[in-house]
Amino acid sequence: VLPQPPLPAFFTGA
Amino acid sequence: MFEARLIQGSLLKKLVDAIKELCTEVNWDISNSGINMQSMDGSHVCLVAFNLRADGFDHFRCDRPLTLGINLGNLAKILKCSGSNDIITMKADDNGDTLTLMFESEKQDRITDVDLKLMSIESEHLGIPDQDYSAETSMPSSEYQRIVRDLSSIGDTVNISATKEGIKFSAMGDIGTANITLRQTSSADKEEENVKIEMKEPVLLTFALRYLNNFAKATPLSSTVQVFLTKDLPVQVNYNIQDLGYVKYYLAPKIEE
Repeated sequence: VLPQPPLPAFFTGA
Repeated sequence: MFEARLIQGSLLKKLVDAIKELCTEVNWDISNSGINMQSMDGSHVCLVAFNLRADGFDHFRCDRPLTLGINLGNLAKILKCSGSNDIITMKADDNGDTLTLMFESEKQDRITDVDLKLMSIESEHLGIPDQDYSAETSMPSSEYQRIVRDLSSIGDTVNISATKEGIKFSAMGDIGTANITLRQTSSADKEEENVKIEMKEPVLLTFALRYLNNFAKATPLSSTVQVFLTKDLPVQVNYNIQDLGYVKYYLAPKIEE
């Protein structure tokens, strides 16, 4: 099962 | 003072139904350009954003920017009291702690008004960069709904790959494997029934089907859906709401460690 990284790892804070 | 009147009130009901299971407590940002929301789901794996443009409303007034903290489950309960052809008006005072919703029947012979208690919600705002997508697909929203539903009976995750051949959805599970490939079409009677694929580079990504299925709750809002795939980045699933705005979902891909 592949791990599921959280979204903030991809998008920066505004 | 905020006031917004939506003739096609059912759109608001459909919108709330499309997002309430992913996000329970959210802030709606109101300005004179319209209503915006951005919220991550509880597990911080996906993000839901919508925009309702002021000019999509029959009447829209917002004297100063407001943030309304809303429990979407409670709002959905209230919207259940509206009829499918009702006109919906929302109102809030600048420093108030309620959102007033008014439902008028088509003939305007029955009027319901309900005050929803607002709450103070701390929320993070994510900056989403403009991305150069590897592949952009437009398809009937019913087709997307069917693909993610059908593959959910096979496995928990789906590999989505875009190549010259088309866009392929593959699931694997204990009972076996399944692949669904969509090819570009141009022969449908209506433009929105076609599958369109614009590919810059081949791409393969893996996603949790549970979330992709949840996004399909927006199907009643739009006849088409756009799926944007970018190497190593979250997928964007985009439903345009005709003459009013959009709802967009972003889901982080599963990655090899």
